[in-house]
Amino acid sequence: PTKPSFHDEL
Amino acid sequence: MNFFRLTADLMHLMSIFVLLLKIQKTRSCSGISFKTQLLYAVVFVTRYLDLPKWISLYNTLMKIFFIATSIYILYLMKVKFRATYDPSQDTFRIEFLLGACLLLALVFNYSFSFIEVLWTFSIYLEAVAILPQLFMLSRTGEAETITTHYLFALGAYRGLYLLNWIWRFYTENYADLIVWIAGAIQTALYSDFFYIYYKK
Repeated sequence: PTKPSFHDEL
Repeated sequence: MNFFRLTADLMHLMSIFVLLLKIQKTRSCSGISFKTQLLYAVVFVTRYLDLPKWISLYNTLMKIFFIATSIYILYLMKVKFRATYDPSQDTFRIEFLLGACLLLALVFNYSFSFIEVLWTFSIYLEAVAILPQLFMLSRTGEAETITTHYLFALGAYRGLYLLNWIWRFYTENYADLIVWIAGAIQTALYSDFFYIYYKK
Protein backbone atom coordinates (compact mmCIF):
# COMPACT_ATOMS: atom_id res chain seq x y z
CA PRO A 1 0.00 0.00 0.00
CA THR A 2 0.90 3.67 -0.31
CA LYS A 3 3.27 4.66 2.44
CA PRO A 4 2.71 8.04 4.07
CA SER A 5 5.93 9.87 4.95
CA PHE A 6 5.04 9.69 8.65
CA HIS A 7 2.00 9.33 10.88
CA ASP A 8 0.93 12.84 11.74
CA GLU A 9 -2.74 12.10 12.51
CA LEU A 10 -3.98 11.11 15.94
CA MET B 1 -4.26 20.95 10.09
CA ASN B 2 -7.57 21.60 8.40
CA PHE B 3 -11.05 22.37 9.65
CA PHE B 4 -12.33 18.78 9.36
CA ARG B 5 -9.43 17.24 11.22
CA LEU B 6 -9.45 19.81 14.01
CA THR B 7 -13.21 19.46 14.49
CA ALA B 8 -12.86 15.67 14.39
CA ASP B 9 -10.21 15.72 17.11
CA LEU B 10 -12.33 18.08 19.19
CA MET B 11 -15.33 15.74 18.84
CA HIS B 12 -13.09 12.92 19.97
CA LEU B 13 -12.08 14.95 23.03
CA MET B 14 -15.71 15.78 23.67
CA SER B 15 -16.74 12.12 23.55
CA ILE B 16 -14.24 11.39 26.32
CA PHE B 17 -15.42 14.34 28.41
CA VAL B 18 -19.04 13.21 27.98
CA LEU B 19 -18.11 9.73 29.16
CA LEU B 20 -16.15 11.02 32.17
CA LEU B 21 -18.98 13.40 33.06
CA LYS B 22 -21.52 10.60 32.89
CA ILE B 23 -19.48 8.37 35.18
CA GLN B 24 -18.67 11.13 37.68
CA LYS B 25 -22.16 12.66 37.79
CA THR B 26 -24.15 9.44 38.06
CA ARG B 27 -21.34 7.79 40.03
CA SER B 28 -21.99 4.80 37.85
CA CYS B 29 -20.61 3.19 34.72
CA SER B 30 -23.77 1.22 33.93
CA GLY B 31 -24.38 0.88 30.22
CA ILE B 32 -20.69 1.37 29.40
CA SER B 33 -18.76 -1.58 28.02
CA PHE B 34 -15.52 -2.07 29.93
CA LYS B 35 -14.25 -4.18 27.06
CA THR B 36 -14.64 -1.34 24.57
CA GLN B 37 -12.86 1.02 26.97
CA LEU B 38 -10.10 -1.53 27.47
CA LEU B 39 -9.67 -1.84 23.69
CA TYR B 40 -9.45 1.96 23.34
CA ALA B 41 -6.72 2.05 26.00
CA VAL B 42 -4.83 -0.66 24.08
CA VAL B 43 -5.36 1.35 20.86
CA PHE B 44 -3.87 4.54 22.32
CA VAL B 45 -0.95 2.86 24.05
CA THR B 46 0.08 0.83 20.99
CA ARG B 47 -0.43 3.74 18.56
CA TYR B 48 1.43 6.37 20.52
CA LEU B 49 4.65 4.45 21.09
CA ASP B 50 6.08 7.19 18.87
CA LEU B 51 5.31 9.72 21.61
CA PRO B 52 8.98 10.76 21.90
CA LYS B 53 8.88 11.75 18.21
CA TRP B 54 8.04 15.43 17.98
CA ILE B 55 5.41 16.49 15.46
CA SER B 56 3.82 19.45 17.23
CA LEU B 57 2.79 20.54 20.72
CA TYR B 58 -0.82 19.84 19.73
CA ASN B 59 0.07 16.32 18.63
CA THR B 60 2.02 15.51 21.79
CA LEU B 61 -0.55 16.97 24.19
CA MET B 62 -3.41 15.12 22.48
CA LYS B 63 -1.52 11.83 22.62
CA ILE B 64 -0.83 12.25 26.33
CA PHE B 65 -4.46 13.21 26.91
CA PHE B 66 -5.81 10.15 25.09
CA ILE B 67 -3.48 7.71 26.84
CA ALA B 68 -4.09 9.24 30.28
CA THR B 69 -7.88 9.51 30.05
CA SER B 70 -8.32 6.02 28.57
CA ILE B 71 -6.39 4.51 31.48
CA TYR B 72 -8.22 6.74 33.97
CA ILE B 73 -11.57 5.48 32.61
CA LEU B 74 -10.41 1.89 33.15
CA TYR B 75 -9.54 2.82 36.74
CA LEU B 76 -12.97 4.39 37.28
CA MET B 77 -14.74 1.33 35.90
CA LYS B 78 -12.61 -1.34 37.51
CA VAL B 79 -11.79 0.25 40.89
CA LYS B 80 -13.73 3.35 41.87
CA PHE B 81 -17.18 2.43 40.53
CA ARG B 82 -16.59 -1.26 40.23
CA ALA B 83 -19.89 -2.14 41.92
CA THR B 84 -21.89 -0.42 39.16
CA TYR B 85 -20.33 -2.43 36.38
CA ASP B 86 -22.24 -5.55 35.36
CA PRO B 87 -19.93 -7.97 33.53
CA SER B 88 -22.84 -10.27 32.66
CA GLN B 89 -24.04 -7.63 30.15
CA ASP B 90 -20.58 -7.19 28.63
CA THR B 91 -20.04 -10.57 27.02
CA PHE B 92 -18.46 -9.82 23.67
CA ARG B 93 -15.38 -11.98 23.09
CA ILE B 94 -12.59 -9.47 22.49
CA GLU B 95 -9.93 -12.19 22.20
CA PHE B 96 -11.02 -12.75 18.60
CA LEU B 97 -10.82 -9.05 17.77
CA LEU B 98 -7.36 -8.75 19.31
CA GLY B 99 -6.13 -11.89 17.55
CA ALA B 100 -7.56 -10.99 14.16
CA CYS B 101 -6.21 -7.43 14.30
CA LEU B 102 -2.75 -8.61 15.32
CA LEU B 103 -2.70 -11.14 12.50
CA LEU B 104 -3.85 -8.52 9.97
CA ALA B 105 -1.23 -6.08 11.25
CA LEU B 106 1.50 -8.69 10.85
CA VAL B 107 0.45 -9.31 7.24
CA PHE B 108 -0.70 -5.89 6.00
CA ASN B 109 1.59 -3.11 7.16
CA TYR B 110 3.83 -0.39 5.74
CA SER B 111 6.99 -1.86 7.20
CA PHE B 112 7.71 -4.87 9.38
CA SER B 113 9.06 -3.18 12.47
CA PHE B 114 7.89 -3.37 16.07
CA ILE B 115 6.53 0.18 16.25
CA GLU B 116 5.01 0.08 12.77
CA VAL B 117 3.23 -3.27 13.28
CA LEU B 118 1.80 -2.10 16.60
CA TRP B 119 0.74 1.19 14.99
CA THR B 120 -1.07 -0.79 12.28
CA PHE B 121 -2.57 -3.08 14.92
CA SER B 122 -3.97 -0.02 16.72
CA ILE B 123 -5.55 1.25 13.50
CA TYR B 124 -7.31 -2.09 12.87
CA LEU B 125 -8.31 -2.43 16.51
CA GLU B 126 -9.80 1.05 16.68
CA ALA B 127 -12.04 0.18 13.74
CA VAL B 128 -13.73 -2.62 15.70
CA ALA B 129 -13.23 -1.47 19.31
CA ILE B 130 -16.81 -0.19 19.55
CA LEU B 131 -18.30 -3.64 18.85
CA PRO B 132 -18.52 -4.76 22.53
CA GLN B 133 -20.35 -1.49 23.30
CA LEU B 134 -22.79 -1.91 20.40
CA PHE B 135 -23.29 -5.56 21.34
CA MET B 136 -24.06 -4.51 24.91
CA LEU B 137 -26.59 -1.95 23.69
CA SER B 138 -28.30 -4.47 21.47
CA ARG B 139 -28.54 -6.88 24.40
CA THR B 140 -29.96 -4.43 26.91
CA GLY B 141 -32.04 -2.81 24.15
CA GLU B 142 -31.78 0.61 25.69
CA ALA B 143 -29.13 3.28 26.00
CA GLU B 144 -29.11 6.19 28.41
CA THR B 145 -29.24 9.54 26.61
CA ILE B 146 -25.72 10.32 27.74
CA THR B 147 -24.39 7.07 26.27
CA THR B 148 -26.03 8.02 22.99
CA HIS B 149 -24.31 11.41 23.13
CA TYR B 150 -21.02 9.63 23.70
CA LEU B 151 -21.56 7.41 20.68
CA PHE B 152 -22.75 10.36 18.61
CA ALA B 153 -19.56 12.34 19.36
CA LEU B 154 -17.43 9.31 18.49
CA GLY B 155 -19.36 8.77 15.24
CA ALA B 156 -19.01 12.45 14.30
CA TYR B 157 -15.27 12.21 14.94
CA ARG B 158 -14.98 9.30 12.53
CA GLY B 159 -17.19 10.89 9.87
CA LEU B 160 -15.18 14.11 9.96
CA TYR B 161 -11.96 12.16 9.53
CA LEU B 162 -13.31 10.80 6.25
CA LEU B 163 -13.89 14.37 5.04
CA ASN B 164 -10.40 15.28 6.28
CA TRP B 165 -8.85 12.51 4.16
CA ILE B 166 -10.70 13.65 1.05
CA TRP B 167 -9.53 17.22 1.78
CA ARG B 168 -5.93 16.15 2.35
CA PHE B 169 -5.94 13.97 -0.76
CA TYR B 170 -6.79 16.97 -2.95
CA THR B 171 -4.81 19.66 -1.14
CA GLU B 172 -1.68 17.77 0.00
CA ASN B 173 -1.70 14.69 -2.21
CA TYR B 174 -1.83 12.78 1.06
CA ALA B 175 -2.64 9.06 0.98
CA ASP B 176 -2.77 6.42 3.70
CA LEU B 177 -4.53 3.29 2.47
CA ILE B 178 -4.39 1.36 5.76
CA VAL B 179 -5.98 4.21 7.70
CA TRP B 180 -8.55 4.85 4.97
CA ILE B 181 -9.81 1.28 4.74
CA ALA B 182 -9.91 0.77 8.52
CA GLY B 183 -11.51 4.20 8.95
CA ALA B 184 -14.20 3.46 6.37
CA ILE B 185 -15.10 0.22 8.16
CA GLN B 186 -15.15 2.00 11.50
CA THR B 187 -17.42 4.75 10.19
CA ALA B 188 -19.72 2.13 8.66
CA LEU B 189 -20.13 0.46 12.08
CA TYR B 190 -21.20 3.79 13.59
CA SER B 191 -23.54 4.56 10.70
CA ASP B 192 -25.21 1.23 11.29
CA PHE B 193 -25.70 2.11 14.94
CA PHE B 194 -27.15 5.54 14.07
CA TYR B 195 -29.44 4.03 11.48
CA ILE B 196 -30.85 1.53 13.96
CA TYR B 197 -31.08 4.17 16.64
CA TYR B 198 -32.75 6.69 14.36
CA LYS B 199 -35.38 4.16 13.29
CA LYS B 200 -36.21 3.50 16.93
